[in-house]
Amino acid sequence: YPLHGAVRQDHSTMDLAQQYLEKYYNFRKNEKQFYKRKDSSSVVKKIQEMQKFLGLEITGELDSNTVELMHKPRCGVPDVGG
Amino acid sequence: FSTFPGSPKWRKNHISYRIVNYTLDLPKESVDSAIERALKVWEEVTPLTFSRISEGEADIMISFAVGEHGDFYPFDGVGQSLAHAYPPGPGFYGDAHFDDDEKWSLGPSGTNLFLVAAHELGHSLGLFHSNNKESLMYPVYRFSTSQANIRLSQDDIEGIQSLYGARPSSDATVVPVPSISPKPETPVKCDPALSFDAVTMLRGEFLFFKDRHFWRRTQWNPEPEFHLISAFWPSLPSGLDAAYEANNKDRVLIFKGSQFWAVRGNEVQAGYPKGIHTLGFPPTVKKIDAAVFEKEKKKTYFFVGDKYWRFDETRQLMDKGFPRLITDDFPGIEPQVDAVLHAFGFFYFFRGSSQFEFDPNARTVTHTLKSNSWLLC
Repeated sequence: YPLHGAVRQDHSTMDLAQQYLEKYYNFRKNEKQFYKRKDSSSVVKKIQEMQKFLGLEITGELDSNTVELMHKPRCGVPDVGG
Repeated sequence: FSTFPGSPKWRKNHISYRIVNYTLDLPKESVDSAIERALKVWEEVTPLTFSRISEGEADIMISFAVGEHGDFYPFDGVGQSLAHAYPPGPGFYGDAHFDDDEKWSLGPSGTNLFLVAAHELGHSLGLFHSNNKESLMYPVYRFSTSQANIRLSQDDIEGIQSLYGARPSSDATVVPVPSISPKPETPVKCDPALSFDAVTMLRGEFLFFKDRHFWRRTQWNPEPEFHLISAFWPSLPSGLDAAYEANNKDRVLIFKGSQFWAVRGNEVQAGYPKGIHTLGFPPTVKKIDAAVFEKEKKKTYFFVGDKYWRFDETRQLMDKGFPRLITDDFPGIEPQVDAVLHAFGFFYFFRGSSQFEFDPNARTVTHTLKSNSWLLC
C-alpha cells in the first residue's frame, strides 16, 4: 500500500485502519492483508470517504490526524447506511 | 445532519423506555438520572415526551452489555466502540446498548454516560450520524471542558425537528433551546461593567455565574477558573437567575424562570427541574432574583423584586410573616438584587457592577465594592 510520502505505517496502524473501515465504512473484507493489497484505489477511496465524513483533510492517506482520530472512542453505529 | 435510510421515525409523540440493567460503575440512581437527562435534551426541542416503564417491552430498551450480546454488533472491550443504538421501529429497533467494558462516569474522566446516552438516544429517535464536528451526533466521543460540544447544536436541532417538528411554542414550560450557534459573547472577568447572574458556594468554593459560563474560585488557587456551565452540568440552562448551596444537604439549588434544579457535585439530581411554587411561593412570583443560605440559622433567603422570603431548610417550609421589604431588614440595600453570597459572617449583595458588604449584626452596609472583586480584579 503506497503511503505517498506519509510516515511509514506499522502493521498495527494498518490493522486498525482495516478494521475501522470494515466496521464503520462498509469496507469489503478481503482475505489479503490491508497493507499487502496491490490495488489500493478502493482503500484510498474508503479512507477519503472516512476523512470527508469526519471533517478531516481529504488526503486518502493514513496521516497522523486520521490515525489519531481512528484511535478515539466513538459510537458503534457505522457512518455509512447499510 | 442526516437520518437513517428511509428516515424511520416514531409515529407517535409519547415514547416509552426501560432501563433493562445497570453498569456497576455508577449508582443506579445516577444511571437513571443520566438517561432521564439525555432524553430531556431531545424532549426540549420536539413535541416528544418520554415515560419510563419497569417491565415489559418499551419502545426504547436500554441495556449494558459486553462483547457479543445478541446482535450482530459485538462490543470490543475498552475504548473504540462505546455504544450503539437502532433507529425507530418494532422489536430491537429503537434500543440502545452501552459497552460495559467502558468506565462509565458522570464527569470528564472515563466515559460520560449522559453525553453518550444523549447521542445514542438521538439514534433511537431516528437521527443518523452528522459530519458536523460541533454536533452531538458526530460519531467521535469528545468531552472537553473548553467546548460546548455536549449541548445540542443547531445541526442537531434541525435534524430532530426535520423528523418531529418543533416543540409547540404555546407550551408555557418550554425551556430555552441550548444552542452553540450563534456563539454569545464570552464575558471578561475584569470588565468594569461585569455583573453576575447568580453566585453560590459549592463545597467551599465560590461560583460566579454569567450567561453560559461561570468562574470557580477555590481556596487553594486564588486565580479563578473559567468554565462553561454545560461542561459540569450538561442539562442546566444558561443565563441563570439564582443559586444557593444548602450545604447541610450537600446540594446546590439552581433557579431559572419558574423552574429549579438540584445538583450534588457535578451531578444534576433526578426528578428536576421542579416548579418554584413547590417551595411555597405564590403564583404571582414568576422568577427568583437571588437566593442565599445562612448555614448558622439553616434559613434560605429568596429575593424577588423589592421583597424577600425566608425558607426554613429544616422544615422545608416558608417562614410565616414573609415576604418582607428588603429595605426594612437590609437597610442600605436597594431592591432588585442580582445575587447574594453569605461568607465570613457578612452578606454580599450584587447589583450590576456593584457589590455591597452587609453586616447583619450592625444592620448596615460596611463596604461597597466592584462585583468582580472576588475575581482578583
